[in-house]
Amino acid sequence: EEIVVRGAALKRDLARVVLRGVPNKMGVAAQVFARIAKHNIMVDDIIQNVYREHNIANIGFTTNASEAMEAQAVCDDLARELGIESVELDEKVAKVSVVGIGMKTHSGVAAKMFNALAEAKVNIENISTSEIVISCIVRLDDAEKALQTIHDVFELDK
Amino acid sequence: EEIVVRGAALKRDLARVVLRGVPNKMGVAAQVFARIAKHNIMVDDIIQNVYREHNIANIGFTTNASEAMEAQAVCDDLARELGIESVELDEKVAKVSVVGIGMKTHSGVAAKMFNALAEAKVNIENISTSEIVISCIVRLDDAEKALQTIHDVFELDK
Ligand SMILES: C[C@@H](O)[C@H](N)C(=O)O
Ligand SMILES: C[C@@H](O)[C@H](N)C(=O)O
Repeated sequence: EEIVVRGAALKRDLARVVLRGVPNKMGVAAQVFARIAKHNIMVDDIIQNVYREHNIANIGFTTNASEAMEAQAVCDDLARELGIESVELDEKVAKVSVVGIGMKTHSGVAAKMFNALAEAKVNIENISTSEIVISCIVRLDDAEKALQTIHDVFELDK
Repeated sequence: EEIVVRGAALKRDLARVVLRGVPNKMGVAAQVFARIAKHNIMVDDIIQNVYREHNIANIGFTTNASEAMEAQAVCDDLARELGIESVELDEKVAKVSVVGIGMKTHSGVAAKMFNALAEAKVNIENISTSEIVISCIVRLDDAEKALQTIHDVFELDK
């Protein structure tokens, strides 16, 4: 299957909120995002990993840096109401993405992207993928460097 | 912004591998997926959450259930070589997705999807999103129920 990387994208000035120790019970994620939607907080990406052994999950999401404080406040209330262990906020992150077609078997493209970031001395904090996009959350300070190295490695026009 | 949900999709017979306690050092994700690519293991989605306080990350990825044992073996080797705490394998999961356009502000659509799953008594194990897709990993046993409730709630044609 021909993998064609078409372009790269960068979203600067994002904040990441992580809800740690979320009870792994039906309906909890629905309550969290219904509340966030009620407050009209922009959600860029959502990443949840489950920890079945301890019956908890970690839910991370990105929002505009300008909405970080409000997002944290909403999540602090949710944490008290739903028994979520803690809420972490990181206000200085960015998302760099590779966009392509036929990326169903991600590992080849992913490995190339992750390697490009490693060579450029960029640490990868979060990863999320879909069939046509691979995204990495990095420090805001690394945003330009991250985009540049991806353009170089995948030989994309500016 | 008009949010238009266009359809739903289901991928059955997936397995999930989770690498826990991955050193949060540059180049580690590149090594993991370069090795997986070398073994030609199909990777459907990748989800990584970072735990900055402890300087570790958890990396989860889904693959075909038929490749589960090989994926686990490859990851067990990586765990020894890279100092990854543990490798968890879950062989009976499925991915249900909502596909739309203009989903940039996910929280409204996400809340509706998560609520539909909660009403149908489906537990959400993983979540990953991009601008046009929201995906949830659920137990394989819940796959049909999950797809049905999403069709109903978003009024999608079969
Ligand atoms: C955990 C892993 O993603 C690491 N932070 C890296 O950049 O490779
Ligand atoms: C953690 C949260 O996603 C929970 N498992 C739910 O289904 O809502």
